[in-house]
Amino acid sequence: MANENIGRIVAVGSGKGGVGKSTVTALLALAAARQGLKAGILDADITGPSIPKLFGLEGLPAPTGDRPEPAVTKAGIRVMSINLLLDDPTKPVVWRGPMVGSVITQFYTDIDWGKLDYLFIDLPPGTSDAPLSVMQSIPVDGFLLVTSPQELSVLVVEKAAAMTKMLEVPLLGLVENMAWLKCPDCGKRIDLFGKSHAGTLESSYGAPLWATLPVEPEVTALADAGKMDRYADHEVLDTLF
Amino acid sequence: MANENIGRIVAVGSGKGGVGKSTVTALLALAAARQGLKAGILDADITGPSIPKLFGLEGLPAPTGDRPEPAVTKAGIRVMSINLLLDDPTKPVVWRGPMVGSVITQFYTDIDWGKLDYLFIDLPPGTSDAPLSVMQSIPVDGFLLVTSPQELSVLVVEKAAAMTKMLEVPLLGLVENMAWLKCPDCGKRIDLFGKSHAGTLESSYGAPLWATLPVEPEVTALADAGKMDRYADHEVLDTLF
Ligand SMILES: Nc1ncnc2c1ncn2[C@@H]1O[C@H](COP(=O)(O)OP(=O)(O)O)[C@@H](O)[C@H]1O
Ligand SMILES: Nc1ncnc2c1ncn2[C@@H]1O[C@H](COP(=O)(O)OP(=O)(O)O)[C@@H](O)[C@H]1O
Ligand SMILES: [Zn+2]
Repeated sequence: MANENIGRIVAVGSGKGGVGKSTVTALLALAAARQGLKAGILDADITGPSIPKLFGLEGLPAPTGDRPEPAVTKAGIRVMSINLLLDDPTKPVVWRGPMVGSVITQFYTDIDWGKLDYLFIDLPPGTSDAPLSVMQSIPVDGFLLVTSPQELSVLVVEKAAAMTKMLEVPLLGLVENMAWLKCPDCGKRIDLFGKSHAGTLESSYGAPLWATLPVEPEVTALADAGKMDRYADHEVLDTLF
Repeated sequence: MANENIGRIVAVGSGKGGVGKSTVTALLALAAARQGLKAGILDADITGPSIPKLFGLEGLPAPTGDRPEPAVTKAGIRVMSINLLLDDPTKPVVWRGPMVGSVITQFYTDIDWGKLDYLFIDLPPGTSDAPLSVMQSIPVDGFLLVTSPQELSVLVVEKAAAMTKMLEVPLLGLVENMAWLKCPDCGKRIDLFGKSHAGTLESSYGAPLWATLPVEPEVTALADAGKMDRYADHEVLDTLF
């Protein structure tokens, strides 16, 4: 059932909602695209229509072959999400029931993604059964944990490490989101919540710090407007990929 | 069952954990104390030992009368928490079962708080049964909702408004926490996440903006060290009370 056209598959998870996991997934895809790589996002987070909404996607293209094709953002990132099957992909819909898991699995097996260097999976938040069963149904090459400084804790990293160890998936690292910001007047880099603890966690859990991202008004504004393709902070993108 | 020695009782709630509800409850008590008022905190949040931990409380004092007395912080704030009944009140313990609700109710009926102008209740997070049943067992005069800008939403305020309306408790207002910060170099006030939405919510829900608090390294540091009594930003305290 392996999809021969897809290169590496990286799952993006979080200890709980609200840390910016979907936003960071979008930034990872933009960072890969900036490097000239072909990137896709498989939206497995049924808690909300984030990925289609972030990119202002309206629906799926008409199929040109015998298999359905993903939507494509303005930056060329391919996206598949249950929400793209709705009239209004940006409206929140509660998805439930035994069909959801198999629909998400089919996004991997039955969608014609074309040739992809990287496929990022936006997992359901948390370390419950939901993200676990997605990673049991789709062959994942690595896992990134998104945290925010006040939410980052030994417990969160332990649970993610236990989950990835059980699945035999490498825990590639932590992405600490909304960890600092730049003063718009004087340019000073201001750490929120004191120094990041992620450095100490690296030694305790073999979970390296993958990137530490700022709170950026540009992110909030583009996310709200559905125009994430326009995000252009190269300094930040270059730390992600 | 009314406790004649207690003045106004203000319950402090949140849409979900992690927005700083316990921290804000502590700041409210400190703000009242700064005004020369006698303040107490009834810790009804069994998800963690926050209130005793914030103030570095070690246990209960030996009783001097026929009823148990609360712990007292260095700033003179009285505190009662299930965690103060343990050997180590700062260690996280999972409290469950039908006894918990009645123990919390007894903190109101059977504890000798002495004369209090204000008693703040640190509610369990969220708008589920847990905060609801606390407010059904203890006569509350008002309710404050703590939010953070990225968590603040119409849905959260609606749920809190529905809960307080059903209980016939006034929704005194929203405390937007971690909404801005001051650049330590140039002093510029930087709004996180764009302009606060709390202003528009006021007109939609009759939930006024009670206060908008900054992310402050002083808060994180004192909270972590169990020394919240030393918090001395008068500008912030004066907006809370
Ligand atoms: N680095 C950032 N800077 C500014 N806003 C951010 C950043 N990361 C996330 N956000 C905002 O925070 C909110 C939550 O992000 P989201 O990706 O939906 O979180 P999650 O997927 O973890 O629930 C969104 O409004 C998003 O625009
Ligand atoms: N205004 C603030 N500035 C800096 N840190 C804060 C602020 N408010 C809360 N925090 C920190 O955020 C974390 C969560 O706060 P807490 O009060 O435990 O949240 P809740 O009770 O909503 O779960 C704590 O580490 C606390 O020290
Ligand atoms: Zn500055």
